[in-house]
Amino acid sequence: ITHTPQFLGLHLGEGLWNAPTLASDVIIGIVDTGIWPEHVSFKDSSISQVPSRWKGTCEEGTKFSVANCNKKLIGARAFYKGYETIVGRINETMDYRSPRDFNGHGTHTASTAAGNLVHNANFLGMAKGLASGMSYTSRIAAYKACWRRGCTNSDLLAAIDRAVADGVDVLSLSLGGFSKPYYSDNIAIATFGAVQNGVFVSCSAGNSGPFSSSVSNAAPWIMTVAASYIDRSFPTTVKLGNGKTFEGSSLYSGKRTKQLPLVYASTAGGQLAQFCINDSLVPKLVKGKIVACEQGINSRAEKEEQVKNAGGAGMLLLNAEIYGEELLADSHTLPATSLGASAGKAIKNYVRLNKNPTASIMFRGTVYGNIAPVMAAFSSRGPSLVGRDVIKPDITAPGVNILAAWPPKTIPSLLKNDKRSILFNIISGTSMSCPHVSGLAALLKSIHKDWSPAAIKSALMTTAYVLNSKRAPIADIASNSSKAATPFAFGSGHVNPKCASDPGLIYDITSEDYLNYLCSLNYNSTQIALLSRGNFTCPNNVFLQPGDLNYPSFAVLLDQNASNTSVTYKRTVTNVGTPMSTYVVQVDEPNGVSVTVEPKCLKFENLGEKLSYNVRFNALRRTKSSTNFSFGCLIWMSEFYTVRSPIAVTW
Amino acid sequence: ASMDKQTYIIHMDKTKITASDHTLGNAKPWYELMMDSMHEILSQEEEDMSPLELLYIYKTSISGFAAQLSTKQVQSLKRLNGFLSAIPDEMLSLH
Repeated sequence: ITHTPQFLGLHLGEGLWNAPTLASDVIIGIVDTGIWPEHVSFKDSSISQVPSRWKGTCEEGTKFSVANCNKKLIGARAFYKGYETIVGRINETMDYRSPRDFNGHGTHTASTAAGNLVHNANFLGMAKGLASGMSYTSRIAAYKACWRRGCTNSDLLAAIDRAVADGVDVLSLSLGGFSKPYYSDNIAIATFGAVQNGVFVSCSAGNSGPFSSSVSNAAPWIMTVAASYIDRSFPTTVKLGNGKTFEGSSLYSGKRTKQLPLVYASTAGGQLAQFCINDSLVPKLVKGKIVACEQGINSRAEKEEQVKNAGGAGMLLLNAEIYGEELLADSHTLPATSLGASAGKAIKNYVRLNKNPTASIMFRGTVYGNIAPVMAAFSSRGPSLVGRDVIKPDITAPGVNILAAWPPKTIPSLLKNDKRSILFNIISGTSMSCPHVSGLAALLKSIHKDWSPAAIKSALMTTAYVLNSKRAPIADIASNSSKAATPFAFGSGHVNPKCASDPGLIYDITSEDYLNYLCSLNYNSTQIALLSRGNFTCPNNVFLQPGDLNYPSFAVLLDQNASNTSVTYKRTVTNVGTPMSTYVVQVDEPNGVSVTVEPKCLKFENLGEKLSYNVRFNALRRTKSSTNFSFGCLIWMSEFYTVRSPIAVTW
Repeated sequence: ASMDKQTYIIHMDKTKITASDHTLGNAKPWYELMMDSMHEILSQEEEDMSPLELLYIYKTSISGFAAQLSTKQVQSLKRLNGFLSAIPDEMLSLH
């Protein structure tokens, strides 16, 4: 990846990217579509011998042999038995029946987490710079469990099970399904076993935003990652015949268009021509013109295909209202740009009111310095449907227009006639943000070898920031950046690796704590055994409530109708900062709630010392116009550290 | 029979997997005992003698296996010591 390391404060030879940190052996397992092993991002120069503890291997298969692995890519396996029972035998003209990546997604995510340094990486001249994974000296083990039509649970579980047995330290899963109770969610079950084995698990939150409660991979032992825009963009300028201009986004690498006739809906074709679906565009209406296509029904690539086939000279991709000003950059093969919902509305009106509408598109290349981060509209949102007592997603990392490694034989656009071969591609999704966090977790693991997965998670969460580059609250692009994003969009905030490496305090959680949490959800013994694998019984005479899970954030459920209701949660923090330190609490109370913390001051005398506090959330009188949610935060502050936990109250 | 089958992920409580009479005394790992018991139970089924189509045995982060099974076979497997649940396989998507 280019630029995001710098955006996150990582610089060669400094801080987390200094020699001692990078010398440590951390192995990241990527469960995805495989890997392109010859890619320059996976060269093993300057990397030491493979650690003796590693039990993995490189499995032979189609166009993949043991020789494809090296000291960087130390393991590669493929899992397809489940897939083939559902879909049929893998068509080897469409995929490799081996760990080799046909799709590109796995190569992209692997290099984002731990790709080696590559100078002058770029996509058709754009986003040019030094590319590197977040933890560029970490080892990679690729577990291919995703194929042309998706990933079956049976293959994913085999991949996770094998990765843990092989000895990975971090697992990265940029995939998911519908959320369901943990005891029937195979990914939740398998990742719990991974965490029990000391493996940090990072999963993408999903791309079903901005709809509420769309978050997936929401088990509390998983780090659930949302996606943001960084300060880099690929802007375009669309100029209409009436002189109005709009900013869009595109990875088209050619020249600007002339001012050309603009067609849309009935002026471009028949029924549903506004969506540019198959056979909806009429060539004689479209040829040589710019076609406006609305988001929806078919994919962006299919719309481009239709415009090209009908002889269009350009395309404007107009956002649906729900996605606001989201501007994803696509690698178009004809002059095309995406545009936000407000531009879309203006353009549709312009076409309707003018007999001879025209437009031009200018491509402005790579631009840096935008206000950032901003939450992506597509990033899935909380509250979690299956665990309202935990804020999900947990954290945010860059996930929009991310450049990373790409197989040279995989076309970048999903278009049938695209013949381009590239080494780096720019794509978007929580799939892209997840491996950022996986790589950062590997960096923390290399410094703090004895930290549990929960401790690493806590460090990343309590040091995350919630203000953008202009010191204003991080905005949500789904609201046209007019509203601040909430913890149900960004979790604890935007990841801040430098601070995470030295968080001061951590909220640690043991496997037993997680199981007690499941007991507090009133899971029966079978459901508990599914996760514990059979060696745990819920305690009988202990009061357990879900809110007591020692989580680094607070999700509070209060009864709307009962006045003066309150809940009290207990937390325990471990001192990992300076031995003698005093922390004082500071609370930003959510609307309609008073928050009382006891004690208000924590005095530590030793490293590793644990101290507990109680926090009481008391519902105040609410007005009818109040929303169902209110947000605040609780911060422990010392001379050197700020340990922040968001509070989300659901009424 | 094969047409009626689908892939299930069978979760097991490995602490409850015990050797059957004729395998007693063998120092087998739990997953081998599990397979022995499973074959034994399925072979007792008179109506469905189709061979078991085992995809994976999960040993580390979960305990259990994935197999193509008929609904009748799934019912039979509920008699296995340590049986917890049978979840039909499903497809997830890249994000």
